Amino acid sequence: STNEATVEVHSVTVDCTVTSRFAHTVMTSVALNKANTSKEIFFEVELPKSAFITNFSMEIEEKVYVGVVKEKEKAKKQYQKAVSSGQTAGLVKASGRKMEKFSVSVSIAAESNVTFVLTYEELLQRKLGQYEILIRVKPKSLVQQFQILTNIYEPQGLSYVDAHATFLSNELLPLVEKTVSDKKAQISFSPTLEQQRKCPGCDGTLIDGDFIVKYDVNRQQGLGEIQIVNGHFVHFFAPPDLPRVPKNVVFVIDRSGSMYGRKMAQTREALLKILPDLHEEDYFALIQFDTSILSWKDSLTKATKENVAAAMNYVKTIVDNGGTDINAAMLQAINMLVKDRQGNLLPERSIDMIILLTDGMPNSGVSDISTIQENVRSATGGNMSLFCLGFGNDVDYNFLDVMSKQNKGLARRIFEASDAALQLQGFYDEVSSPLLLEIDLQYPDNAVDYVTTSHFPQLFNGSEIVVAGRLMDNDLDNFLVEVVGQGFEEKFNVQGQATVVDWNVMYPDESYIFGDFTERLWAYLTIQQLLQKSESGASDEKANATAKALEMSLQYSFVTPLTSMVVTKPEEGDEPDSSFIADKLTEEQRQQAERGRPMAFAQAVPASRSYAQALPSPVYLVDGD
Amino acid sequence: PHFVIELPERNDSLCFNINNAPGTILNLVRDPETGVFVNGQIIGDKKIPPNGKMNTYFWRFGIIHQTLGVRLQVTTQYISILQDGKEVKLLWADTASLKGPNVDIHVTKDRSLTVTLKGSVKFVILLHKVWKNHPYHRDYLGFYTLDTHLLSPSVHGLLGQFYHGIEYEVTGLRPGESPEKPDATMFAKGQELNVTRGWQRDFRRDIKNGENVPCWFIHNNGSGLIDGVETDYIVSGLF
Repeated sequence: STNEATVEVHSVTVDCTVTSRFAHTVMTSVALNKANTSKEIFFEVELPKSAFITNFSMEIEEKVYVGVVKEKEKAKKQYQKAVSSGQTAGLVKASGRKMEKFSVSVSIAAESNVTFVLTYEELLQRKLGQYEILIRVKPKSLVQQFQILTNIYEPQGLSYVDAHATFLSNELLPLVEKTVSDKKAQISFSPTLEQQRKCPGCDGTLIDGDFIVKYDVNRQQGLGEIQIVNGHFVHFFAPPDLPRVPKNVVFVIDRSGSMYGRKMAQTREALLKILPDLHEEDYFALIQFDTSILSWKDSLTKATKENVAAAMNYVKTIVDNGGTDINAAMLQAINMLVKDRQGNLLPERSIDMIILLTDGMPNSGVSDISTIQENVRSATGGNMSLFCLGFGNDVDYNFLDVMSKQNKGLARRIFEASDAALQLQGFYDEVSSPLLLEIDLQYPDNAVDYVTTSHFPQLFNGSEIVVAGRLMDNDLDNFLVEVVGQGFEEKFNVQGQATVVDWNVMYPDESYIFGDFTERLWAYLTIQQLLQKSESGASDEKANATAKALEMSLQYSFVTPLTSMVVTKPEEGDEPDSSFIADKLTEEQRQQAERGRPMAFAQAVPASRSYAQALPSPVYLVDGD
Repeated sequence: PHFVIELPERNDSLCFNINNAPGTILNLVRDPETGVFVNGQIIGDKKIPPNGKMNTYFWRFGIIHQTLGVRLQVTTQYISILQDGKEVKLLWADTASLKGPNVDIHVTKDRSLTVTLKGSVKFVILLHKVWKNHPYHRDYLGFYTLDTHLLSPSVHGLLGQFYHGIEYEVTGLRPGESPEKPDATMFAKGQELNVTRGWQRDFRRDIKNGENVPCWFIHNNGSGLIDGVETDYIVSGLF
């Protein structure tokens, strides 16, 4: 980006190649300084937060400066100067709830050009029956050559491909070219300089927003899809047409004082949208809590139309008040599920689930976080799933995240924006339709090693289980795969033999599809799971998991929370080159950034305070009486 | 002196007093990561007023930015800036601006001092001028931090510990000693505190009368709200 008229952005290209859900994106930008003095040029890219940066380079006057991935602590020590002047993590910042921003600036001599290249990779997750590629483009000026090119290779075959962008006008819409064959799709968007213009003769650009490609693959009954490439395998499991398993869900609702205002209103709004989506064969309960615990009914209730309507009326009466006793509320919810199970009040083949909606810090009853986690873990006895929704910037997300993972569930932050109720509903949609329980994907011990997690507590409708591993040798005659799980009516059990996919036959016209993608997919998935273990695993597991994740991050050049990318950039004149460090943000760092952002306060300032509107951030003062 | 912690996102404020012997120096902000420290020295009235209640105020602040190599001493008499071995002294009687590579300073005659330390913190010091022949009271200073988001997460001190927000909840509203000041129970930092609804004054817009800020008052020198006790924040010198 540049606001200088003398700097010309020559080209911006985004090249995204997806091979079996593994997306490899290269963003390249070339700018030319036409002035007779040096100019500072900024390169800013927003990438999905689930992605890992793998490479960055700048080419200036035929010299290439390449980022090097190093162990975070070593990089910090080595580049103490950058750290002490506050530049740690300076290249990567949180940007909204889905993205993070990588930015670097460099001074370019008169009449010379610079080429920036950033590469990142991610495994696309199937959510609500589709994969999503999100590319954010915000060039600050018109670009001579602008192109977004997405190639998707899915050996299973594509069931549909859809592309749209938030900035597409009627004029730009026909410029999105989509070519879809059975196993391959290409989507390109390449407006000319004139087509980018906001209006004839003006310099503003229409290109500003998200370019989104959504697709799904053909799925077949049975084992799912197993691909073997270059000594690694990956197994995608998401069988179609399975009946959903009924669920028994207890909503545990924090109504403490800090939920007051928008959070409480959004909670009510979300519950009013979620409750009618319950299936008639489901059972549900509502427990609201502050320092005291209040249950709608003593037992779970069948989700008949009448009961749901009564529950909706009850939800409308929930108001905020008092402190936060998460421990007692959780134990009451667990106890209710256990009691109803023991009393045979719930269907035998059904899943027990608790959804906790809270904004935070327990401060009444048991307030020690690890004690609460231990109490909940021991009370559930591994027999129910816990999903936590954390509201607001101050929520102790790590507490909820660990507690969920210890109980076969997951946590999600709910951002207090206008669509918080939609976020809640979206999360509920993801987890509301379990298809299989306790799924085990089994591979022959003598044929594979370093297999990623292969046991999953549940498979939800619209999602997908992915397992990857390394093959011990190339003798694949005995590569038998078995999947077992618990379905609605009966046990799910399929067996089959994996076969090697010959990519040259499948895609004969492609001379190169980044060939080691299966290995990188395996490495990405392994690192993600090791990072999770290093957060929520048993204490002896944590150190091992961290060490292994670091080793693999370095080996595969991924910028993860354990590594840093060190970028050396040239300085003008006699100044020595200086180094910058790009880090991967953790959820905690994202939260800190959000707390510190003055805008966040500005948005939160209520209009009723006469002078608060003029203040972008809170004031802390000491003065005389 | 009275402390006010404004929480605009909750449309609320917390307040407490710290009463200590005149001469005591208290740490207000301490951020070893960015090298920012603010200490203030307390002074008392000239003599005990007829109501028997001695007021205490801040009369001198020491501000250090180690990384930038800047030291500021602000008293009720003058403002001294020390950087790279050079000292610049300004008087409250002047309106003056100083723009340096690391620090910007603006003095509004006999009223306020605005200091911006590059990339770390912005604050305002107010001068409360009292009639010099007043039998009891004397000039004093107020310290207001306006922008703290660049300080590190480990920032601490009597004010600094609140820069990254505080989780609290208030329940059990009940009549207090004074009809317009009800009592309540506050849950904060894992403790249960008795608090009183009241107000304190923000003097930035009206240096003479101030503006009332409704707040939850925490008794006993902020006990339970501040980490530790108030004596933990006593330091031996201004710098």
